Amino acid sequence: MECIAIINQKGGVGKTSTAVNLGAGLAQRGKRMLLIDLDPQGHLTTHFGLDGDAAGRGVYEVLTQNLPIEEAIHPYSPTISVIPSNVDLAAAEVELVSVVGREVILRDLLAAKNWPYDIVMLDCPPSLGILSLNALCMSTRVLIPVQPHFLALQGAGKLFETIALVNHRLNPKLSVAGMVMCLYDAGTRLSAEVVDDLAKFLDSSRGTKVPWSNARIFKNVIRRNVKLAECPSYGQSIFEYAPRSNGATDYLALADELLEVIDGR
Amino acid sequence: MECIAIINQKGGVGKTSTAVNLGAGLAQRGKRMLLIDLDPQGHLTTHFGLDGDAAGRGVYEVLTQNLPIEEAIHPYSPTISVIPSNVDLAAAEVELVSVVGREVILRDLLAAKNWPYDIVMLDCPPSLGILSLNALCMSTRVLIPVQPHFLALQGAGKLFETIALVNHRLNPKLSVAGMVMCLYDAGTRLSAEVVDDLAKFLDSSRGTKVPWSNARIFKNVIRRNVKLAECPSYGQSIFEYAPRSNGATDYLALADELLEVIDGR
Ligand SMILES: Nc1ncnc2c1ncn2[C@@H]1O[C@H](COP(=O)(O)OP(=O)(O)OP(=O)(O)O)[C@@H](O)[C@H]1O
Ligand SMILES: Nc1ncnc2c1ncn2[C@@H]1O[C@H](COP(=O)(O)OP(=O)(O)OP(=O)(O)O)[C@@H](O)[C@H]1O
Ligand SMILES: [Mg+2]
Ligand SMILES: [Mg+2]
Repeated sequence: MECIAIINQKGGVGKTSTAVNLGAGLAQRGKRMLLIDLDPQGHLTTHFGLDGDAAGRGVYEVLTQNLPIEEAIHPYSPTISVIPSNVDLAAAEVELVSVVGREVILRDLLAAKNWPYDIVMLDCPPSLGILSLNALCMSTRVLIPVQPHFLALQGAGKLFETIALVNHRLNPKLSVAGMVMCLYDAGTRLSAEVVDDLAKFLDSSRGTKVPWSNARIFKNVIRRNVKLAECPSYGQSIFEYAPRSNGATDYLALADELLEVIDGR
Repeated sequence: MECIAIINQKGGVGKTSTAVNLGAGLAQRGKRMLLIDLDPQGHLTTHFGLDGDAAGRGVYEVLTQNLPIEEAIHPYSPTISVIPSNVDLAAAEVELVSVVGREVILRDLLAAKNWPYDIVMLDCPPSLGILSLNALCMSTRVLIPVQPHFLALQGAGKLFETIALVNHRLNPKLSVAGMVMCLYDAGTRLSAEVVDDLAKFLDSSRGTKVPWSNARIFKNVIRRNVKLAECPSYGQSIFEYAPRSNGATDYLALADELLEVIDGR
């Protein structure tokens, strides 16, 4: 079972849109998906219309109240299930501050069973706290959505420090699959220049022993497309809402590219 | 001295761009500005090119190491000074967890002296933790940058709950001046519909006793403009980088509108 963390501590760069639509794209390709909403703001949960059901049966209860993980799994469709977040999750950061092994709670719970999923995808909040650490500790691959703006490189540097620490101390299997360019403004010099900087940064680590030595910039970028901003209010992925939009095309192409990476092609 | 919190727990909606460029717009109109970077990610600090100087002399040291606040004030220009953030600020949330009066540390320090500023502007991180609470406890007015996307209304609701609590228990002077539409995509139905929903929401509280009963949607919206995304990498506000751009026009018009509100017109 592949476990993929969708992570970037910068806010509003497309993590949730990627978890939802890349997740749905992979489901379109026949993968059985489990999406876990690790953000107390619960946008992935809301995107799938699960706010109402999330109360009392979400990530917070699993992490702090010993709720069995299967009781927190809510089916969305035949190929997509969700572990939702609710507002109580905001308390987890402080509640877990002195719990031993607090970064590996989710990993241990998930490892304890066999699950009927091909890929688990973790939607992280815009921070590098205990929730993101749980994601990094249980993942085999990391996908970093990046808005090609100023500070994308600086943010990546900080994130890689955290990934290096987790890889070194807690999860030797952790590796960065790559960066996904989101909210890409085609035709602006800014987007192109930032992609260039990020590519150079990744190239400089090839052949070294860091967990991002094989990381790539995914060829398929996700262009800015208002349909992607609209589909959450209908509780749908882009494939249900606007299947012929650039948003759907881009995320499906990204799903195919990710599957090649996973299959080692 | 006016104290204005720029706050929204949703990431990437234009808080920092507003703190920088609305701040600079007010400075253009002759106001002496103090900008305080309350985000551990330090984007406002980086925007003004102060990363290097921030080490050891920023918000973190003021909050947790008894650094006198004047030693953390870094001049950027004759009309703009900055209290920077550095990466250590991420630890403040946990370090202050059991400190009595942790939400009013900044307020008490600022109240203890007379300052040569007309307006203090606080750039908040994308969360409602101790840093944002310090901002709300010391502010007279709240400005909420909003990206007119799905969940803008839900986010506002959650933010208003926190504002109501702070107003009730800690800061009776706190009031919401209004919402600033940022990253506004002119010509999309989505932007227009969300603005409509937010306006109805605010109208429904007119004449009640809540701290947002006089809140407005600022008429001057900030349109999406790549110049606003570019100017941080030059360490400049939009007025220095691209004074004839829509970004400069919009933020200057917003500054004038805010000054009317402050002067009670
Ligand atoms: N390619 C795109 N085109 C248009 N809008 C987009 C695109 N990607 C994301 N959005 C919209 O931009 C906003 C921010 O995206 P999103 O919520 O996915 O970012 P995030 O990184 O998950 O944010 P947070 O840090 O708050 O978790 C959302 O309203 C989303 O619908
Ligand atoms: N009107 C605009 N047009 C184009 N780009 C913009 C505009 N406003 C902000 N941006 C860019 O969008 C990105 C997010 O904006 P910004 O950092 O101001 O949001 P924020 O709310 O402060 O984010 P965070 O929650 O991480 O603090 C930045 O790269 C910024 O330069
Ligand atoms: Mg998100
Ligand atoms: Mg910011």
